[in-house]
Amino acid sequence: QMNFTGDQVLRVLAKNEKQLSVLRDLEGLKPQKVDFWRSPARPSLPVDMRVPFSELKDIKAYLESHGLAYSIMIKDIQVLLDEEREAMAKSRR
Amino acid sequence: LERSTSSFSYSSYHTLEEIYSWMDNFVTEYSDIVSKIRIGHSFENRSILVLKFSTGGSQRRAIWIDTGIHSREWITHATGIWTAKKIVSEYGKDSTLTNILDAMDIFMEIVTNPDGFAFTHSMNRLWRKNKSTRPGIFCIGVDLNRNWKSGFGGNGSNDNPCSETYRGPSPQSEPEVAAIVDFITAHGNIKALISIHSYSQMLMYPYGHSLEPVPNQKELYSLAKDAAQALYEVHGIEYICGSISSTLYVASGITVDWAYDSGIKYSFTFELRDTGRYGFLLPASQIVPTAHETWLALRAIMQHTLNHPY
Repeated sequence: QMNFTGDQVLRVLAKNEKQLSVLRDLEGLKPQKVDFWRSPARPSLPVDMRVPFSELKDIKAYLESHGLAYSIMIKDIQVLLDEEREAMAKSRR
Repeated sequence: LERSTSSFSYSSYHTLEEIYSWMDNFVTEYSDIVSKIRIGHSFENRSILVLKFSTGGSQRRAIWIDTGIHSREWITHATGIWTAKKIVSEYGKDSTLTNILDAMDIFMEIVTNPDGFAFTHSMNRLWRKNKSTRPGIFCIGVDLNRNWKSGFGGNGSNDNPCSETYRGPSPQSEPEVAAIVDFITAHGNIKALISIHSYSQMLMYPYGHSLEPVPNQKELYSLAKDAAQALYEVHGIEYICGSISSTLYVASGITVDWAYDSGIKYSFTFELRDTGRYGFLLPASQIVPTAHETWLALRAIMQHTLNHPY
């Protein structure tokens, strides 16, 4: 099983189309690093993206440098995955 | 493995083996109304299974429901399982459902992407695509919801095999998609298709590949609003309704566009809840509430299809 310790999901609220395209550029800048859970669609909709722990500092700096407001939706993915796995094992028992 | 569906936990997530074993028990227990059909094999040669709910007749008008085309969206498979149990439990009690099943069949494909789903349990919980590989291509998998013929190759998909929305080398190149196309085309009397995804609480209809409104857009919007209202009344979860391209983003080569262009007028896609906190990692405690509210919306769409033959 892949381990996602320290990986976070950031929720970004783009104000306009320009900021949405800044987010879309990320897929090219960091290929296979940023995993869009909710892709950039329109300013009224949040963009959720999973960021590996190793990329967090870069990505947050990128967002801040482009004036993109974000919040941390999931602080550590692996914690939720461990809980999910434990719940499945418990149910099986 | 579970010995009967009554001991099966509908409020937990399950592996592919557990789901396929549940299906066998389910079909055995409700053999008067449910049967299992193998419509094909996945890229890694797993069976692609469909549950058929029928009270008789032949070549009846029918409804198609699929879940799990994106393997990490575990809430959708769990919702499909719960819905299957609901159908057999309510038949003969719920007059709306009884009328639907007395006149039409329902086909449910619960694990539409079995290879990807198995991979989320074994290696990568956040895997989305199928597991196809091709000589000379470094990355694995095709986004099965970009591989359909309608609008294939448009800018709402990606030709980079390493992208999460990689469309594949050609329309219906993926066995998981081709199996559904062959089945629905051969059946020839599917009148509604509902493809269930997660997450973001939306109920949408074609087109995804273009902003052009479909001819019966008004009817689809009104039906989506009615279904979303029925869903809202259960737990107060609000859904956004509209066409995919105008509500979300342009997406090309998707299931519901192909269905619509194949003559299935009532084609919808659900994006189930996450309530804004968990994304694809919705806790199992939310399976039953999610499935319950979704059921009311599905029932509204099926009832409309029953009452509006075409």
